[in-house]
Amino acid sequence: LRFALHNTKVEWYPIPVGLGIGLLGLLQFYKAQRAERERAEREAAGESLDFEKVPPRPKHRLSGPWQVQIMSTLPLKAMSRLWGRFNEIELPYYLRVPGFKLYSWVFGVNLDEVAEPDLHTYPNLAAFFYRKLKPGVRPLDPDTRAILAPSDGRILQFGLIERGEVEQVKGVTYSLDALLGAATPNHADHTDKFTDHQGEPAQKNEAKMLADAEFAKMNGISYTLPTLLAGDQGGARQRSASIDASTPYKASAEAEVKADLARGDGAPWYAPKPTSNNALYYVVIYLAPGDYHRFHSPVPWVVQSRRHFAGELFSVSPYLQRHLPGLFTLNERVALLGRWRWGFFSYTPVGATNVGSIKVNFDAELRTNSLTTDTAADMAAAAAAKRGEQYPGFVEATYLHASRTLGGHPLQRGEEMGGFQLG
Amino acid sequence: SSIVLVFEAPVGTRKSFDAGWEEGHREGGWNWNIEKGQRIKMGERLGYV
Repeated sequence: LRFALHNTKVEWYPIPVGLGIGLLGLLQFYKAQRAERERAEREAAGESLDFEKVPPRPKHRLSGPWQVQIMSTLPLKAMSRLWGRFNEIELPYYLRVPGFKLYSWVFGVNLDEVAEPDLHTYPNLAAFFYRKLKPGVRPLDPDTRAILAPSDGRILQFGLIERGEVEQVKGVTYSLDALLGAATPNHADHTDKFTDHQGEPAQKNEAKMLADAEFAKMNGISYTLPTLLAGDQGGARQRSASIDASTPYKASAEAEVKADLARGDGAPWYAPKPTSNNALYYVVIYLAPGDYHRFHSPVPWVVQSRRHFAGELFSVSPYLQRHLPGLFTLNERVALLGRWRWGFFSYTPVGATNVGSIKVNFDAELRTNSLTTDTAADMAAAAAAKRGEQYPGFVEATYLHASRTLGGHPLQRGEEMGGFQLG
Repeated sequence: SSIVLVFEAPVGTRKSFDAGWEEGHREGGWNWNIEKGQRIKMGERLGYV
């Protein structure tokens, strides 16, 4: 034995990463098949919907190369949450500076811009990733007619929206309805329901909002995006906000936004804008891992509602954008909808595998990349399926009571709105 | 992560190139100041009306 141990040559070979990914994909595939079979058996047996055992929302069947197919079978959201937990582990004091400097060197972080120059103060990578910048290092363009870049990043696409379609990459388009959602839950009874939610725990509130969305959907009361663009605020104003009770009232922001909106054409901001000479434009900005990951308001505007799409968390790297059509309509995202001086304005942060948590500063109850909200969405999808309806794909909440006169949450030009966090 | 902005803005009228404006400039309408693939920092202008 001693001879064998001392004289046998040992060679180590790495197991290919693809093999590991393939194995995980296979296991996930079998798991999904088994869950689907069990669900079909339950339905065949005529069992009622059991909310304790809610089947997961069916995954989209994706087209694309085998890499994309395998990726679609992976538990991306669970992996993202795990990644987030891992990055919240406190780093040893003496490893912080070399660790963050290495990260900065690899991903091109400019440490001279970081607000807190002592890197020891960041306990982990998650805190460093969500760093603030020094005041004044991102001056706002002085032209008040301009729309400002909401964050650091790279311009992926921009242009005019024609026939309601947004181009993701050349030749691949997706509809605006798929990105922002078409039907809006809207009903006069909504007011009381939302108002009653003040101060309740987020989880319970989210479930109630889901019930509300289901209620409105069931009653078929909604307005479409074109109606929204045309400025039909009648129904929308009946809905009520409860979700930003913790946000302090900002008189200065309200005054600035109100003044700016009034400059559009002299009419009150809520008056229907003449749409005959208006068009819809879009721009997509990609944030790389080393970029500053807080986002800001590009114009003075009023956020009237937010729609949380608890989708998947694919990477949004340029490679996947080229190979996965409709990527932005599959991923988890928060569509903030509102108005600016020229009409409709929407702002949609889209999550990714490594950066799954979207934080909105004025919405304390929003939870993204959360098991709770995923389960709530699964419940709503299951309930809709049981009624033979299609799940709208999002949970909506409104900010209409957030301001005394504007009917939404006002945001100033350049104001920090939130950010992306690891996991 | 990514951010998608979708907004309404006036189209305006195309100004003549001979008049000294850059090509594609629309008077009273939306004009882009960016290029595809361009690196941008928060606060820089994407375009203007």
